[in-house]
Amino acid sequence: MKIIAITNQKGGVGKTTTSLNLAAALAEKKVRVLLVDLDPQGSASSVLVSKEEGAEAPSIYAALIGEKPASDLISPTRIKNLSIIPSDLDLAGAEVEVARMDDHMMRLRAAFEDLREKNAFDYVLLDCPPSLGILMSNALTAADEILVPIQCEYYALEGLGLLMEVTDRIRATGANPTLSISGLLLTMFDARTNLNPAVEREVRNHFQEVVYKTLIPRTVRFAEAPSHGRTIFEHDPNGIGAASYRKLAAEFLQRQKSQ
Amino acid sequence: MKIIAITNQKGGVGKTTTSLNLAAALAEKKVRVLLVDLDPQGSASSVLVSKEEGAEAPSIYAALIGEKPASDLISPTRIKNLSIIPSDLDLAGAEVEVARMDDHMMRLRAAFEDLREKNAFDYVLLDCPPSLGILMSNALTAADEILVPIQCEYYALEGLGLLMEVTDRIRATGANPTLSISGLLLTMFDARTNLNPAVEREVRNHFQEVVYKTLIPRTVRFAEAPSHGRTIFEHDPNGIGAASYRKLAAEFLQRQKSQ
Ligand SMILES: Nc1ncnc2c1ncn2[C@@H]1O[C@H](COP(=O)(O)OP(=O)(O)OP(=O)(O)O)[C@@H](O)[C@H]1O
Ligand SMILES: Nc1ncnc2c1ncn2[C@@H]1O[C@H](COP(=O)(O)OP(=O)(O)OP(=O)(O)O)[C@@H](O)[C@H]1O
Ligand SMILES: [Mg+2]
Ligand SMILES: [Mg+2]
Repeated sequence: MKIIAITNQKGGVGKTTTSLNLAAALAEKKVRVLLVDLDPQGSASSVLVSKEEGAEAPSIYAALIGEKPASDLISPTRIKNLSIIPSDLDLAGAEVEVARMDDHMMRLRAAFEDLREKNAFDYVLLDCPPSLGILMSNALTAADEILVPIQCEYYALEGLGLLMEVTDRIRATGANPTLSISGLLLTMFDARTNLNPAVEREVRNHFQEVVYKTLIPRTVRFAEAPSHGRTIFEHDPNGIGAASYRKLAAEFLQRQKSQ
Repeated sequence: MKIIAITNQKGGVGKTTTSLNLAAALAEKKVRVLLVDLDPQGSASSVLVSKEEGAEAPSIYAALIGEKPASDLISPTRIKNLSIIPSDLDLAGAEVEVARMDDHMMRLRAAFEDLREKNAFDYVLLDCPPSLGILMSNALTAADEILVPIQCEYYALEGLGLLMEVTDRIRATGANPTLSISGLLLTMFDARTNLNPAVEREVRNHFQEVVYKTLIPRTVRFAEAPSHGRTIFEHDPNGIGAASYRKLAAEFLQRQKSQ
């Protein structure tokens, strides 16, 4: 089992869209996937869990405060091979509660220990909120690898340096010594602008083969899908959006095999 | 003096772009403006403060931990009538430090008291990070009003309910009894899609005159400007982007007068 944090403290770069659709694309290829929604906004949960189910379903909050292990919080979804641990509003308050605990960085890592023992999933994807706070440091301490969605714009590049620093610190303090940034994914790519191809060149020059070959194109279909509570595969199965995440899933699995 | 929090916990909706360009547009109209960068990513600071100045300039962190009052942290910028209190990386760690203080919500409000007494500015704009954590609750407790940038997409709508709840709670607990959401601003508007006009209709129907008449159009000029360290007025002074923020500044001042 591998735990992958889908994270970038810059907001609106496609973390949730990537977590949701990469998870669904892997599930389509018969890979057993668990999606954990660490964002108090619960964008990923809102697509996979109905409002009625959500009110009953346990959330990752219980694991963070040590009430339950993660394996007690898993709900199935309508998509075969894809399960979820949803988020809920209480997560917003968790920052203050967890900050006051001695081992405030290790809560999630401890909660996932029984998941690792049971080995019921091939991959666990963590959808992270856009922040540098406690939820992010918990995700980075619990994860094996990091996949960073990056919009091809200037502010996104600026944030990368920061993310590298935070990752180095998590490794250096011994909280998670083997953590690595295993992939950078360029999202919302619009080849008609001058800016996006220019930023792509800069990112590929600088980070070389860490950058996924797969580019996720900007298409309004991605923005429409969540308003119908659907993944891109359910909303526009034959479009360029669905094709790009299927391609990403194949490239992701290829990389995992050759590690 | 009025303190306006530019906030939306949803990421990438145009908070920094609005804080920066509304501040610059107001300064152009000879309004005295202070921009406070509460985002550890420091996107707004990176445009207004050079890397060399940034290393020396004091940041809002000192005010949050009670080391200095806000009025000691102000730096001028190259733009007349516009001053800044920049952010820095220490802000990321502030969440844990401030969470452990008894009055963890009131730190910023207390730090701004001397600013209110000196009354050196007409407006103070707070650029908020995309989060529901301590920095956000400090901004909402310190502010008189909230301006919410909203992308015309589904996830943005979902977050609005949440923001309303958080604001109600800040009012109800007495932390800031007169706080109000004074404006909703539709950003990144692309009339060629079906989605954006549909979301605009929904938002205007629901929130009526709270929604600014001014729409901010999606144009790549906004994404280019920060890579040159410029405001939209410096990067593309005669384009539709600059025109939209000038129009917003006029509508903003009109609303303030008629309150
Ligand atoms: N490739 C794409 N093309 C067009 N729109 C996209 C694309 N990917 C995502 N979007 C839209 O852009 C917005 C931001 O995406 P998303 O919510 O996935 O980002 P995020 O990084 O998870 O945001 P946050 O920082 O708030 O968690 C959403 O409205 C989404 O539907
Ligand atoms: N009207 C617009 N048209 C096109 N691009 C825009 C527009 N406004 C902002 N952008 C670009 O979209 C990206 C997100 O904008 P911005 O950083 O202002 O959002 P934010 O809400 O401050 O993000 P965060 O949640 O990370 O703080 C930036 O790269 C910015 O340059
Ligand atoms: Mg998200
Ligand atoms: Mg911002």
